[in-house]
Amino acid sequence: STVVLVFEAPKGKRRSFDEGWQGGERKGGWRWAVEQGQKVKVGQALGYV
Amino acid sequence: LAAALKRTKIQWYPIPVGLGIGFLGLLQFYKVREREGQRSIEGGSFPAGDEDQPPKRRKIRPSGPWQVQIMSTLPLKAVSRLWGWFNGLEIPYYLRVPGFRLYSWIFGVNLSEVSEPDLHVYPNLASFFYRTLKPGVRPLDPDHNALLSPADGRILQYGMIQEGEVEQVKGMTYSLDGLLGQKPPGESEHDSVPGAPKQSNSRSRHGEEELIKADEEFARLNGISYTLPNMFSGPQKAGQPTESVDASMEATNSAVAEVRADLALGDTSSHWYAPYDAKPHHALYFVVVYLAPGDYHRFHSPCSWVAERRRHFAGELYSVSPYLQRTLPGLFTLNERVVLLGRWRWGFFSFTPVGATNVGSIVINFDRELRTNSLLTDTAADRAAAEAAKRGEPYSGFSEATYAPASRVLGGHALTRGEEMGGFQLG
Repeated sequence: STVVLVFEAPKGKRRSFDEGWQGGERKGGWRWAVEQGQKVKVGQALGYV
Repeated sequence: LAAALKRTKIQWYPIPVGLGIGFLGLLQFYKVREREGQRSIEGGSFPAGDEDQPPKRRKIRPSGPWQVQIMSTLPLKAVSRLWGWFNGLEIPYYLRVPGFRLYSWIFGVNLSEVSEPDLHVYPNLASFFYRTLKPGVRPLDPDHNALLSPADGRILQYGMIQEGEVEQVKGMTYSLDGLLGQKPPGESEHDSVPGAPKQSNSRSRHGEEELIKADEEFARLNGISYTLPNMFSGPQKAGQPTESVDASMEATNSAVAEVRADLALGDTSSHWYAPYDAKPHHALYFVVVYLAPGDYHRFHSPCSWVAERRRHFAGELYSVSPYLQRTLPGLFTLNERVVLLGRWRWGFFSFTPVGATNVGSIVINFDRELRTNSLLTDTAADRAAAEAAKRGEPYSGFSEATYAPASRVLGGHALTRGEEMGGFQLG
């Protein structure tokens, strides 16, 4: 069995070079907290906004 | 036999050229005919001269290796129902504990987490499979900006949705429309309530500003630190634990509705609902969580959100093992699944439990009408799928239901983060 989540989340704003832009890194947006193949438990964070 | 083989004279003759050409021509004829037939099924043109004839329908079998081809010939739903019936048989009392312990050893079940310490309580494997856990063994991430894992399992795939395409595993993609069904109309069901004003985009934006004002007004009246986005992450009163406040979310939202009514705002909740289209500076993301046979098979709400509508796709019940996900393209769009569409604080949100051969029954706690993989109580989707199967056609439709709005603000069934939503049952 499988659960598929599809959701909308902010991409965040791209950091400027002066702010320490690191190749596509965005601030304030969605970021994943898991890796592919990782085992997870109910209540564990998949990502943060 | 040996003597006959030894003494028989073998004489070789050349095959006539005409026979060879005829054979190749026949082969080519069948290939072209098959290709044209396939095109007519997919909605393309009919073979020349057959314009007046209805297209010849054939059952489309999924492409893939021989294991997939064999699997596609099996009556998987019947197998799943038989499996469910078998696992519903009562196990003799003295065999229960060794049986469940063996199962746990094979599939890695942590028995110390099971709510019932006495395994004799479970009369069969189906009830053990749908077990509950001890309170507190699955603590929720304290950060309210986190999206929580809905189930125990393994992350198979995650990422951003590009141009409406969801990547299954390693480059295999399928469309969002295929997975969730076509995009619902721009306004949700509760907008059609008599007397409720219809919203245009500009009206919606205007409504959002008004809603924020109402929100602030509500906060001022009640002394609650409560902002619009927090409505979906659970309002927090200063000095009170989050859990107790979450429990009163329904009452709080009713209060918000009252404030909105006082300010004569009408229903402006639809402006959040922009399915499949992310707002500017937003994007659509997806994550696939695979539950192994030994995992806890109930699923929980990953965040505070509102489920507005349910779509039941009565498809097939292929296994959803990582191997088959790699080898069977569009597996999630073939299998039976329940799509819950709604919204959370950042916009569109959908939750889709996908069934499999061993766990064909999907239970949604707040949806008593839903019947999946049921022979006795076939749903409209099941019947439509069965009729399509009789005609040899693939069934891509679904039956849809909308959840009655709990309040004019929410417009659907509200779910708090970590709340148990349902689960997968054997067969």
